[in-house]
Formats: sequence, C-alpha cells, structure tokens
Amino acid sequence: ANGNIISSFGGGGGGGDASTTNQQAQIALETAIRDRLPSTLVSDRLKVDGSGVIQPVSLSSVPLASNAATDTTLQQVRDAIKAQLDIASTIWTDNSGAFYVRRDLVNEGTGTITVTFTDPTGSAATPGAGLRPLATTDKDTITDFYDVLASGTGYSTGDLLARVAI
Amino acid sequence: ATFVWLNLTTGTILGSAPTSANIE
Repeated sequence: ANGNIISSFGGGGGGGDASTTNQQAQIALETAIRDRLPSTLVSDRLKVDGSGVIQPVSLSSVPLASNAATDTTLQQVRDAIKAQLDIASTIWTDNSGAFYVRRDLVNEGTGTITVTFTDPTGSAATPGAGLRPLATTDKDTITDFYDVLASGTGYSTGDLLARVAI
Repeated sequence: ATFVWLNLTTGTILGSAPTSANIE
C-alpha cells in the first residue's frame, strides 16, 4: 500500500480528486482488513493457514443434519432396548412323566427373571414332585427322524415323526 | 433310556410308538 499516494492528477488537483488524507485513510482501512482476515478465519472457524493444506475442522461448529439423532433420540433407543424381554424355553419333566415347557423371561431393564411352566399345548401347568430337565449334562438326547408311509394312531401318511431317546 | 415319540408335523406327542411297518 505504500507509495501509491497521489495528491492529485495533473499536479494541480481538481474537484473530486481524493485528497492525501482520503487515500491514507483508505490505505489504512484496506491494510487493517488484510491483516485481520487470517485471524478472523482462524478464530473458532474453519482453520486454515498459508500452507494450502486443509486443516482440521472443529465439530463443535458443524450443525447437525435435520434428521440427525440427538441425545433424546439415543435415550429413546436405550429405553427401548431396556424394555425388551429375553425368552428361553426348555423342556422339563417330573415324576409323573408329564412334559412341561419352562419359559424364562429376562427383563433387560430390571434384570428380573420370571419362570413359568406350561404343558406342551401352552396351557398353564403346575409341575409335581421330581421336577427336572428332560435332558441335562449327564443325559444324552438322541433324536431319530422317520417319515410316515402309512397312517396310524396319532400320525398320517407324510407326517414327520421324531423318536427322542434320553 | 426313555423314549418319546413326537409328531413334528402336527406338533403332538404320540401316546404309543408307531407301527414299525408304517414308518421308515
């Protein structure tokens, strides 16, 4: 900006010419703008320097997309997960020889485990003495499968039968 | 060993073992 000051055109000056004061003020203003631009950009904004290399951007200044998940959204997801129930079903028997379906419901939120027994049809049942799993680590379960060629009591041609040996 | 026969098609427990000639 130095050396550009002209007091007037043609030596004598004329109406409308910028005065020396005018031009010095203009130079001072442009110099101030030039000097402040980099620091303005660096401060809490896109970080750049003179290297021409893209610099890291602060996420704190990047707006969320309109459909972005918020803290509230995540809490709703968490609550939905905690409200889930895990169900495990196992087959039990007792001294009567009847079969029972034991269902263990685990509440993911509270950790509460609820145990219920039903008969194989799904009706509520109360097991008797000698309640035990139908198969445990000291019992092997072997299942053989058969196709039905001719109908009989409890099965029809084409049915799939299973013989479970314990 | 104990055996139980299941009809997997109908989802029922057979009351007695099926006739061997009826199955394969």
